[in-house]
Amino acid sequence: SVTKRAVAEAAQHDKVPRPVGFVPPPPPPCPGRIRHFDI
Amino acid sequence: VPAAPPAPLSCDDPESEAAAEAAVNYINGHSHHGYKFALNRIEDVRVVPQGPNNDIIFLELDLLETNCHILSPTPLVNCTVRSFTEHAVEGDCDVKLQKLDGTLSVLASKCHSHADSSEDVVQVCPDCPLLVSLNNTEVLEAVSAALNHYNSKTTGPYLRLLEIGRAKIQYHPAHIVVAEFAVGATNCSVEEAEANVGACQLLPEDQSNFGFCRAALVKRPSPDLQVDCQLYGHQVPAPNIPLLSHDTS
Repeated sequence: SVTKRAVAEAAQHDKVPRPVGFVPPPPPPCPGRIRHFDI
Repeated sequence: VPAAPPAPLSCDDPESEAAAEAAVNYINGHSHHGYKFALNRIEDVRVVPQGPNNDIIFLELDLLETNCHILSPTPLVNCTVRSFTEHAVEGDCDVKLQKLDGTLSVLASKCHSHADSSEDVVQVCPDCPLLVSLNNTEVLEAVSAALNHYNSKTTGPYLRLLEIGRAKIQYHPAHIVVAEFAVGATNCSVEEAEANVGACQLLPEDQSNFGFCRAALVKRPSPDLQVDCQLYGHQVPAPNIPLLSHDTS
């Protein structure tokens, strides 16, 4: 099914080694984290 | 060579969080009604430099209502945020602060609070009671009955209603009115109040003369009334006082 293929592709993609010196992109500056729950 | 402008502050930056903490303390410290609010999310932060070690900080905050009344001496850190199914109340605040030589001070704040939509609560919890207007007739009836009953059973000072904080009504499977309200101790005993309630004056505005009550009035299937009041000057909570109790469980 489409769902399974999408999951499989994502899992495969995750196994690709990241290049040396890879820095993950910074989190978006705002809004910040939710401490309790979103209304 | 002029210095490069500082990178914009992130909402989750410790500096933003410190400013938000100062803002929440200020908002709770300057409120006289309702409940203490806790920080849920920093929605936006903007810093406008004014000079060396002098910034103006604008914050947009999303707050959530806790179960601590604003008159309660309980520190905010020990207050529990109302859960979603309790029918949460949200506060949206715009705050202007100054950070001068590392010291934060609030210059202005503006907040609006609103309850979460009933539809949202019902979707998650179809049987949960929902918030109703504080001047709802059934709520006023429940608060009046609860306070009268508490006063009739207590040996302490006569308590007078200060404000109703929140109220909910559930219709199924039982018809229950739940209310929370703040009270103030007066200079009268209950007997003196029965003789002339108009002569009873609230004691000085000291935290120890305030209290908080929770009441549940069951209207159907069996009439029942539960009242639990705690005076902030007395750390041991008063016991539950049942009235018209058909079920003692």
